[in-house]
Amino acid sequence: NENFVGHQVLRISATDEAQVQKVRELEELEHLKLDFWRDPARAGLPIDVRVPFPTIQSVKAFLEYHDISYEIMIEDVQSLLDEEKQQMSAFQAR
Amino acid sequence: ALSTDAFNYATYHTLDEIYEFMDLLVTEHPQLVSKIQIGSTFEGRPINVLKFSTGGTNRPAIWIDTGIHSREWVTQASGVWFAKKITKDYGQEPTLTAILDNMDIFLEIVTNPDGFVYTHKTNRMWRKTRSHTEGSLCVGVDPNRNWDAAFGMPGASSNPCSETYRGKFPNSEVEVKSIVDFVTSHGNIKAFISIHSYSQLLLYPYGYTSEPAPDKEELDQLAKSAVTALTSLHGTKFKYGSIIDTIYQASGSTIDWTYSQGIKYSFTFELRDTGLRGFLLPASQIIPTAEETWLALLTIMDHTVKHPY
Repeated sequence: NENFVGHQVLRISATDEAQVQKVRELEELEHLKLDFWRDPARAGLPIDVRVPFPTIQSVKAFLEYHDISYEIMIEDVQSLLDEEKQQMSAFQAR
Repeated sequence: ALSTDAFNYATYHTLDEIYEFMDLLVTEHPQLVSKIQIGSTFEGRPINVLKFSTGGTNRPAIWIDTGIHSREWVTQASGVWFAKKITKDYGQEPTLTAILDNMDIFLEIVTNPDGFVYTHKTNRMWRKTRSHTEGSLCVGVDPNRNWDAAFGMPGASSNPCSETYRGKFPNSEVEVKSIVDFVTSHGNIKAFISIHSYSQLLLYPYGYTSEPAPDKEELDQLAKSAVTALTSLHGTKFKYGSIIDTIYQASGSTIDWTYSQGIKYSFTFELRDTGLRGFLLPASQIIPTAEETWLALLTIMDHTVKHPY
């Protein structure tokens, strides 16, 4: 099973087209292994992205450097998956 | 579960469990429900569709699919709930009864079975199909960019490693081609509703161009009514509009193709939530999500029956 320990989901708020473009640049960087849950479309629309633990600091630094605001929507993806799995197992056992 | 009454609708299920549920439902309601296999997936699994019909030959029909993106688990779970709801309400609830007395309903609960199994066994975050692309180590195609509608235009990727990879050619994915073949050979589908999550949106064509669809006014009015019905149950707010205006440009998408085939009432839902949990929606929200979505579906289906074309 793939592990998502420490993966975070960030909500990025790009205020203008230039910031949207900057986020698109991130999307092109395959080595960051970003998973866009909501793609960068246009200014004003939220962009949600799952960021793996090893790249989280560089992604946040990139956003801060470019003055792009973000918030953490999911602190640790794996803990939610564990919860989900536990609940399914509990129902199956019942 | 020994019967679909005992089935747990408030938890997420595996493909095997959902397929067993479908068989059980057919056994319990042989006069109303049948199972059709419209194809086999890349990895060889059956692609099953439930047909709800009260008789007639090649009646006008409504198509509903859930789970074309495998990680959007609340959609497959809602599909299961819809199936049960149809069997419970036929003959009891006047709107659904009138719909089924005039039209058939086709429901494909797990539209991307290989991807769905992969989300359970290996990677909960998997979205695409599981097909292989020659010359690439990356697996899968986005089945919502693989349709023959502005295929290859902006709004999809040509990179096999991208989550929105469109595939080598239109209908390259058997999961897509099977629906295309079914819809074209049926020839009498009047509404086509494809269900995704998340974002709380009800969308209509187009995704590839900002040109308004010829039926935009009617679709917009209908979307407004459907969203009003949805919101009336739990207060969940939905936005509505064309794909390109509401979210982003997307080419090769499902409902752009169905609309191009003359299926006027072509809609895409994006169910709960707006990003707090995203694809990891707690199972406690399955039933409320399905219940409210059902009201919107009923509005669209009712309109379809009452406005023949």
